[in-house]
Amino acid sequence: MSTDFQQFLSLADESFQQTFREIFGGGEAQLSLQQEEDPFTAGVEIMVKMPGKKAQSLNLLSGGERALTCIAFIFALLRLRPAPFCLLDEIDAALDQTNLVRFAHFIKNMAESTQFIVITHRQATIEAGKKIYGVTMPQNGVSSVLSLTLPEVESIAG
Amino acid sequence: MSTDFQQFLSLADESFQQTFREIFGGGEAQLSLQQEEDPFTAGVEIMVKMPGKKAQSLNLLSGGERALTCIAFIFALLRLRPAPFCLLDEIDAALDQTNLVRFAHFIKNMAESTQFIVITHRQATIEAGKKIYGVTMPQNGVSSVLSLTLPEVESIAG
Amino acid sequence: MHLKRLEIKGFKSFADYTEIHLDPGMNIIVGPNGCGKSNVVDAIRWVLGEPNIRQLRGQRNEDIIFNGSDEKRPLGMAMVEITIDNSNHVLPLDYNEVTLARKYYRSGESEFFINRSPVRLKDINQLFTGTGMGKQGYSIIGQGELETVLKGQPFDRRLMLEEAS
Amino acid sequence: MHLKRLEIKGFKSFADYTEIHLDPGMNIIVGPNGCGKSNVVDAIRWVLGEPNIRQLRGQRNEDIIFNGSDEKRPLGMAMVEITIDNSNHVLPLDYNEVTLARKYYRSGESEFFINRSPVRLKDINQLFTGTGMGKQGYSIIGQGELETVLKGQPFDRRLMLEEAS
Ligand SMILES: Nc1ncnc2c1ncn2[C@@H]1O[C@H](COP(=O)(O)OP(=O)(O)OP(=O)(O)O)[C@@H](O)[C@H]1O
Ligand SMILES: Nc1ncnc2c1ncn2[C@@H]1O[C@H](COP(=O)(O)OP(=O)(O)OP(=O)(O)O)[C@@H](O)[C@H]1O
Ligand SMILES: [Mg+2]
Ligand SMILES: [Mg+2]
Repeated sequence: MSTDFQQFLSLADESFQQTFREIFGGGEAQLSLQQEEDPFTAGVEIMVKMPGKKAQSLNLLSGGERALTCIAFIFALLRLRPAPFCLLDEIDAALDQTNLVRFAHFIKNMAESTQFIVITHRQATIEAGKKIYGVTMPQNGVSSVLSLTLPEVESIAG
Repeated sequence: MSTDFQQFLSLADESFQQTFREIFGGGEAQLSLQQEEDPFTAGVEIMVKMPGKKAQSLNLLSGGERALTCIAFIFALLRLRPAPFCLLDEIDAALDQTNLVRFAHFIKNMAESTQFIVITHRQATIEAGKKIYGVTMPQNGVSSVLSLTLPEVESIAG
Repeated sequence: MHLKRLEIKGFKSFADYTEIHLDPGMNIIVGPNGCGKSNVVDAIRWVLGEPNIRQLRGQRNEDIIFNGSDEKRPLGMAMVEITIDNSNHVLPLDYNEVTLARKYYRSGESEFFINRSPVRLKDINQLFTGTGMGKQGYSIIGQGELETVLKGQPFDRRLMLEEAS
Repeated sequence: MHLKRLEIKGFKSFADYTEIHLDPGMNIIVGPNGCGKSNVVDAIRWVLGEPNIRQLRGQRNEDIIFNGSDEKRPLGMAMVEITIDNSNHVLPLDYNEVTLARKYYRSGESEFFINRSPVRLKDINQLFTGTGMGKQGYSIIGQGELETVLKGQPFDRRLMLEEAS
């Protein structure tokens, strides 16, 4: 008979499996409870399999693969237990063009039901935005913020 | 009367000050020995001042400012004590366009006297290269390497 | 519930008064290195009741007050105010709009306000209990923090999931 | 001294034989996520004598042998060979060209070679003593390792500088 946490974990696992497949366009992912006598102190294991590759321990994944796996995990939690808003600071830094476009597409959909505030340097992510703010320092050391349109971004994004 | 290490530290400090100013186009940087009774166990302090801003403790710097400061430190050591070759894996990830161009310019000069092998996704860094290799996986899970020219990079860089 | 407006004065690099109106959907912040983007995230964390200066990349509490530049002298106070749309009453208050404000003076004094009434820091923190925005949260991912999800011990992941459940 | 040629077979994602000729100046490696760029860095570290599998993102020694994909079966051995231009005799050998090779079998056996002569791992490591490529080195910065320069304790920075001096 499973604990409250084990029940929640099974929901989180389901959400993670689905979110992972959507974001990576395939592959498999799983959350599971460590095999330990006490189910109240056992930790949570993550297993992922990239499309076409074998299941690997997380440490053997590439920088971009790990980043997108973490993003899938966070988005899986947000879908299961929506937060009122989500702040993301340059989480797309390690993604290549293909993965970046997937990420931008995915987050644009999630923004239908959750408010996002996203700091980014990447064009695809910027284009998913409803509102764009440019932060600059026309005077050294003093920040200044202005609302931007997409064409204006070119000159300001670092 | 200073120890061997203190003498080397003063050379490293000089190289770091100069390299930092060149890379940032201004500002100041300094390495110094912590004030401790035993000069053999004292650690090394770093102080930096970005152009136009006040001297800050490192933790208050931005992601890009910290990245470029670390790059200045490593390049300062390389100029002082050249290594036969230098391997850099995506160290330009956090730099904005302006800092990236400075970095690319700087590393291109250093490559006159030191061999560099640089993994990057950034266009300015790619253009500083003499030889370009593209790594792909035409067959899932199996890497394949081919020599590329600059125009060919567009299709392959992630 | 969503964030509507952010007002910042004297907080870190925001020496001048700054007002940011947020869309209920997708907001993007861009700009060069070191211009203040992550400082906006710090400002939001701070006004929502972050007690630990180290979570805001500081070492001493006064690190969050504008400490001057080549052309401007240091300021004596940091202030951040956030206006939240509460029409679905996620926050346990009878208002459709909730404004939180936080001030910190170089003297070491702090002030906290909910809809202009002075409160204590714990009152602000208690406002968010059960809204999914706790300490182990997954709703604020700071710069360089993305991999902590995977990198930690399996037990830390459990804690994060328990927070969510 | 500079690296001239790298040959890889069976190491991590390099199931097929791969040969890379390096320029004495600036070499750039590009490609999508997960295609093997950082694995090239791991291969260079490995053939130059890295004893610790954790420095190569592995947990068990056999993690560096190609372990199969959906279309290819696992291999039984990993091999990396590096050819070094030694015309300035930075390496204490009488040759203008030095070739180092390292093999690892699933059985757990290892083989090491300098110019085709079998040697031990420590012989390869001792070759580089005093060339500025030691453990605290600043000549190999892996993915995500850039900030370790600043982030560590002041004493770690000292160790890195002592290594350089
Ligand atoms: N109390 C303070 N007073 C004045 N300036 C400060 C203060 N605290 C931090 N800063 C400055 O704010 C800048 C950091 O801003 P921030 O981290 O928001 O940059 P960023 O826009 O996120 O850049 P990046 O793209 O590099 O991450 C630094 O230059 C830092 O010196
Ligand atoms: N022993 C192994 N057998 C087969 N594949 C492996 C092995 N070890 C690692 N890999 C695979 O190699 C890939 C990682 O490659 P690498 O880290 O070089 O990517 P990368 O090109 O640097 O990508 P990124 O741009 O995301 O950093 C992973 O997909 C991983 O699963
Ligand atoms: Mg930032
Ligand atoms: Mg990599």
